[in-house]
Amino acid sequence: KCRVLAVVNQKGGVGKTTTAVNLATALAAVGMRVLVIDLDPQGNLSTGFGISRAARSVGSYEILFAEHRIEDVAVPTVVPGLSIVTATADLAGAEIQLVTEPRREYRLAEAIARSAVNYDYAIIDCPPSLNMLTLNALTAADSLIVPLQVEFYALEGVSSLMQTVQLVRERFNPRLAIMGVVLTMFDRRNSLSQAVTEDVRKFFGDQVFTTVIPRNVRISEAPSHGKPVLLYDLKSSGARAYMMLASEVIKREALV
Amino acid sequence: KCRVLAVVNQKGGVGKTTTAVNLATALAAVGMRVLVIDLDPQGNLSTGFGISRAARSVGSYEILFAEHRIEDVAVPTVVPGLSIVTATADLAGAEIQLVTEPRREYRLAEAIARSAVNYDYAIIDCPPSLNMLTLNALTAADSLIVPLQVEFYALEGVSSLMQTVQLVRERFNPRLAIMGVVLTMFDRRNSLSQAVTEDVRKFFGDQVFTTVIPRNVRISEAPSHGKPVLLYDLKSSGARAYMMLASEVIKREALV
Ligand SMILES: Nc1ncnc2c1ncn2[C@@H]1O[C@H](COP(=O)(O)OP(=O)(O)OP(=O)(O)O)[C@@H](O)[C@H]1O
Ligand SMILES: Nc1ncnc2c1ncn2[C@@H]1O[C@H](COP(=O)(O)OP(=O)(O)OP(=O)(O)O)[C@@H](O)[C@H]1O
Ligand SMILES: [Mg+2]
Ligand SMILES: [Mg+2]
Repeated sequence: KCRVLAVVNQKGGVGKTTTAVNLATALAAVGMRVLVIDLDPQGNLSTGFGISRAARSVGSYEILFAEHRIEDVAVPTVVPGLSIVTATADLAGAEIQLVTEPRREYRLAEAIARSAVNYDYAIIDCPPSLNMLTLNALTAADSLIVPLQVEFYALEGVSSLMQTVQLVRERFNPRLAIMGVVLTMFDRRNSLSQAVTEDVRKFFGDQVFTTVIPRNVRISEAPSHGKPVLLYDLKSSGARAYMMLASEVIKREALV
Repeated sequence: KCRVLAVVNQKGGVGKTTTAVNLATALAAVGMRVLVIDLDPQGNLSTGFGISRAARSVGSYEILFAEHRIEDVAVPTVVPGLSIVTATADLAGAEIQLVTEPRREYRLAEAIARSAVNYDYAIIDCPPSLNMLTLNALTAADSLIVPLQVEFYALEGVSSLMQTVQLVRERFNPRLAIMGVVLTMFDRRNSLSQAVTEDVRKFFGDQVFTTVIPRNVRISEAPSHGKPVLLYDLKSSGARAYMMLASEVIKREALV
């Protein structure tokens, strides 16, 4: 059965796309069949796999509105065993269009159910907002991963994210579970990081992944080469951290 | 006349709120009467001035929907001469509500016109999205400031921001000008920063502020103390950079 993971946090710039790109790649590297879905009109996930804007013809917009099947729009990536549903420019209009559509929260869930995909994992990258697109991802997901930057503004938003998750569970998707919170861009030099990390572990307990993603310049260089950091520099601390995160995800999945 | 500045970039986490908080404070520090408006449901601007969620009763939601005047909802901050229209929890529903409202793009512009404010500057913090709230800010603004992180994903989004600005000029606000692009979180140690900065200056020319905001841990510590960095640590590199940015803004305004 295909496990659907949504990577969600309405706070901007916390490492959602970076986590979706590199976790998916690490899962594919250990033999899983993986699909990634770009649900952010910015289209950074598609860029992270080196797919230029010109090369994107049909994608997540068509599976939300034109009843395309996932296998009709998914394209291969530079990573063997990993396909992508890209974000095209049309997706920018999806938010307003969804507001008045019937079953507007279920469009993505129905698209995933409609298709005879044989993936082990489908990973959805979400925009920085608790909007209709993110709601679609949460309704379609089995569980969610929350990238969290150890910064004060980022912590502030967690409670409204949890309220939204609770709302989605009650009204649209009772099986939605929190797979875990992953601390990103962790910088040992920054005194705030240490103090905030202890707070987060107190608040979330064992929902916080043991793996912490360090701030690593190779991670931010990789997208300009159109590659995940695992392909760009496998020996980097960033690549190793995402490999560790992938093995933690697999272990947690086995427990569910 | 009150100059309305919108701080906009749909890319998340690039320093929009940090720029709004600290630029506004620096302008107030040199004697300008300043209003800040929190148009992001995350409410980080309100937090940056130490206004707790419990202390926020009426705010930007009421000026968009309940015809309140700005002077009815603006409250003072820890900074002398600086008032704020806060973001309350209701703002989270504003996006969907605006879609079907008459004159939906002009609500904020009309609120500013309706009020007898005599501020020198009104600075609007926007959410990380080119949505109805951001459209309201662009329609109400005389000019916009674009905080730009020197990172690959952040650069990618600039062209769609510019397209949106062009669209707003043609359809809603012909006077909308680009005040400038400010490079944020600049880290000399990061080889990417240097290379990307040259690209940005080539693309934008003299629309890029001379002032570059360095990555500075005191900036990210300040919100947890409910203060702008200028109050938290005036001698820090971050505080000094925002003072310099304020003097550049005043100079650019004089030229308009
Ligand atoms: N561990 C890391 N070390 C260094 N840079 C990182 C790291 N993780 C992410 N980055 C960089 O930080 C920026 C923000 O990350 P990213 O775009 O993945 O966040 P996001 O949450 O997807 O943003 P948005 O809210 O705009 O969708 C990017 O430029 C990315 O390359
Ligand atoms: N120059 C800087 N040096 C160090 N940290 C910074 C700097 N500027 C911003 N930050 C920190 O980086 C994070 C992102 O900044 P901020 O929240 O202002 O961005 P934003 O664009 O408003 O994000 P969003 O898209 O979520 O609204 C915050 O935790 C902030 O404290
Ligand atoms: Mg992203
Ligand atoms: Mg912000």
